[in-house]
Amino acid sequence: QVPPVRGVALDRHQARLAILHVPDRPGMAAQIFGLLATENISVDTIIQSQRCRVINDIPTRDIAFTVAQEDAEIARNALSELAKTINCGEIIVDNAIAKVSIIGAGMIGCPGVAAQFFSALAKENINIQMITTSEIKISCVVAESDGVKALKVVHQAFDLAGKDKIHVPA
Amino acid sequence: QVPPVRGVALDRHQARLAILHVPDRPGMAAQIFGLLATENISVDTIIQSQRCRVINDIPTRDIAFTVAQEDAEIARNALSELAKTINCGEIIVDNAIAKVSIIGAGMIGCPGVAAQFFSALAKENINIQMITTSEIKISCVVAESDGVKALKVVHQAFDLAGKDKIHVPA
Ligand SMILES: C[C@@H](O)[C@H](N)C(=O)O
Ligand SMILES: C[C@@H](O)[C@H](N)C(=O)O
Repeated sequence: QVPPVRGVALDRHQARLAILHVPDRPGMAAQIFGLLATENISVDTIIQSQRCRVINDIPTRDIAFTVAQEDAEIARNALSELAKTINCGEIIVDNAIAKVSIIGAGMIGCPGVAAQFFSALAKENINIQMITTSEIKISCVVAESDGVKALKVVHQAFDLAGKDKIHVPA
Repeated sequence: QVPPVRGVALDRHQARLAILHVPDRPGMAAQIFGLLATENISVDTIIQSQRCRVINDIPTRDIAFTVAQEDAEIARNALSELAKTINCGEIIVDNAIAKVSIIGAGMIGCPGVAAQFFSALAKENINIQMITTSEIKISCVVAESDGVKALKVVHQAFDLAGKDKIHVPA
């Protein structure tokens, strides 16, 4: 009987970049992440949602991704040249984020687990900025100042006292 | 020497729901996914990006998630009542999507893998609608009509001929 959640992780050393208004046609994501790879910038999480906005008759989407905080400015500078070529909007950097994740092999097909995670954060008035999921991991990006509290309350919510508190060292 | 990508998966039986303009304050995600859990609706992927839009002075975010196609209308109906209470915008259902994913234990810290995935799709003129990542999986949502082609070209791009073609049966 595998508990759906076996651990909680916190990473307070990421920064988020958002590239706004990327023209929504094939090849854009490839160019952006191809460039970051050429610059040897390691990307942790990529989030692109479905929301397509038409700007000057051109359908666009925002693409967000996270990197280690020390790479944020390098990433922004690397992209600023490409930004002119692909004609996207501004690139926004937010250093004050924390990524808190629940991890477990038993999560898939357990409808309540995500809700339980979000509720634990909500009860402490922690606002969820970004959500990304896979079968073994659900991650929420919150404000960096909420990071440690988030780790604690999610830990309690899944009854993980004393075990598997995977805290990425400050 | 573990190859970063060991398999490609295609799922053409998902539908995407997008809840637009969810008031961006604690508790919203918890209520939405709590309700879906109560209705026993299994959610595959949740994507919420950073883009916050102020509407009538209220900061809002869009939340997108995918479910099995047969659950899409049940999910929409379940949420339509809650939508009035939490005062979000419309709920959009898109049944014509496919989720194509690359899977591998060796992907983390391999900056070029995501770019290679996106380039393979771009070369076939396949537009990427959504992106979500974890250490062992990168998923792109594309149009359902692009699904099989996407599986094929990504397979080729990672040189996986003959192995590990995890195709979710039609
Ligand atoms: C926005 C970006 O993802 C674009 N749709 C692409 O396929 O590259
Ligand atoms: C938009 C929604 O995710 C909200 N920020 C919450 O915390 O529930």
